[in-house]
Amino acid sequence: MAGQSKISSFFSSK
Amino acid sequence: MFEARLVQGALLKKVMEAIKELLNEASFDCAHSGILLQAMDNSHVSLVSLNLRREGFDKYRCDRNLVMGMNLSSMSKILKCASNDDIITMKAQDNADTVTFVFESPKQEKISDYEMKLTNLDQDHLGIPETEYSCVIKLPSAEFARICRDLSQFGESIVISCTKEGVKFSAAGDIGTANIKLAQTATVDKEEDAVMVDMQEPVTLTFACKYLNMFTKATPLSPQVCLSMSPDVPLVVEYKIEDIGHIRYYLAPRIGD
Repeated sequence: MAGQSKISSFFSSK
Repeated sequence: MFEARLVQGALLKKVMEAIKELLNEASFDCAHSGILLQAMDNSHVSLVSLNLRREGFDKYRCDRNLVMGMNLSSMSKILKCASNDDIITMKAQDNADTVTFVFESPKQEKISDYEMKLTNLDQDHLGIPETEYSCVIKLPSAEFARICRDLSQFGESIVISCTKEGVKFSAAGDIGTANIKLAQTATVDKEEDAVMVDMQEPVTLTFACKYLNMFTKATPLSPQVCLSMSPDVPLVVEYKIEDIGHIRYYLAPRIGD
């Protein structure tokens, strides 16, 4: 989907 | 040894309905304090965080921390075998590769058990920072589900705009545009019917309908839903699960629409 950001780009991996 | 007995077994059935469309599989992290589940959907656009505290269970025992990877389609099939008024117990031995679900009818005249194989899941856990949100909106969960369903007819996205006047949900597409405005309620007979807006600064964000509609599968868990938004960060959609815990969905915004 165009323009859809990923959730992983907002939260860092533990 | 892990054992968790939930008198209101229907709650676990509802939790399953609330996550099974979004997730194929997930790890249930069982610890002394309760059960946690965190998982991203296949496209990594949203994240589900489920918290069931030990105090919410009739009986709870967890001698050692246990990670149980479950195929949610299989778990859903098993939970469908439980009646709504059944008491549900989940149990597993330490280091076991199976989990057992026991369903007891309220008068104990029927007791069933189902053993399910566990799977090894290598899932990333994300650290979610504590955030003060610019806008926190509480509204009836059925109203939110209705809005998401209605606006999905117009386009792939819903714009949520929160100001001090209230909250506006908008969609636009080939057939036209739609706007639904909810004002903060002044007085209500029942708290669960209220619309409450706590706004520090106005926020407008765009989200994919597809995910919002999947989140609303949690509607039977709670009469109210809480939406938290800040500029350029994921939306949080939270449903309380009685006095046992909560389910939170985090949804990355759409950008450049």
